Amino acid sequence: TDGESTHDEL
Amino acid sequence: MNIFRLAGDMTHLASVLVLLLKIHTIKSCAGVSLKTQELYALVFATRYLDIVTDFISVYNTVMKLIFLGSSFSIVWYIRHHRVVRRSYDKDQDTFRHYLLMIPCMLLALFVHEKFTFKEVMWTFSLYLEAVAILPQLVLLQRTRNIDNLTGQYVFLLGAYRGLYIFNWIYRYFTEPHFVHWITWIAGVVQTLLYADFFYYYFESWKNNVRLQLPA
Repeated sequence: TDGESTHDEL
Repeated sequence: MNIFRLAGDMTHLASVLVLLLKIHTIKSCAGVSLKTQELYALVFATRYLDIVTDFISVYNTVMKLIFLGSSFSIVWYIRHHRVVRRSYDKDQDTFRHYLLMIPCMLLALFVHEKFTFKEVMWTFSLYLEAVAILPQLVLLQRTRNIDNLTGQYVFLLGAYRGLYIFNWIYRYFTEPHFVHWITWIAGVVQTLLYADFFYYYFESWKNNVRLQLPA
């Protein structure tokens, strides 16, 4: 979660 | 996962269940905006493109499937179900989709974190979700008597957005480098759109009268 595109939220 | 995030997701889930309950058991979609439901289906379809490329957790994948499945089935029910579609307030639900979709797409093309297809689609879904409730709010304002389930559906959706803001505040202080301006601004805008509704919702609850929004 550092601006990279791993979006762990819905 | 923190308690605000979990509570937010559960409230979101509850809102969908309330709506499905109304449509499936009462066989009525009176007061429900098809425009808003179609926009939500588009929001989830464009946001969850990563469902096939990135694995985050079983929880994450299952929830994504639930939101995709429920939003498309709600749209199907309102458009095609033999009984349900007759209760749809077509003449009142006149908000034009493209007035929301086109500006959101343009904004996503110019304001995003990274210029890749998936990232622009994700950003578009954030902008679109922020305003997708507008056709529903307009319809509520036109509906004289808002039934309990429809009122609760909108209330739960608003509560879900509010809880996500607390989740971001919590994550900002507990996770290093957790900064997502686009998500946060879109989320705050979305929550603010509910402010007026919340006010009348609590007033009607306090005074124990039927919810009615002033025209």
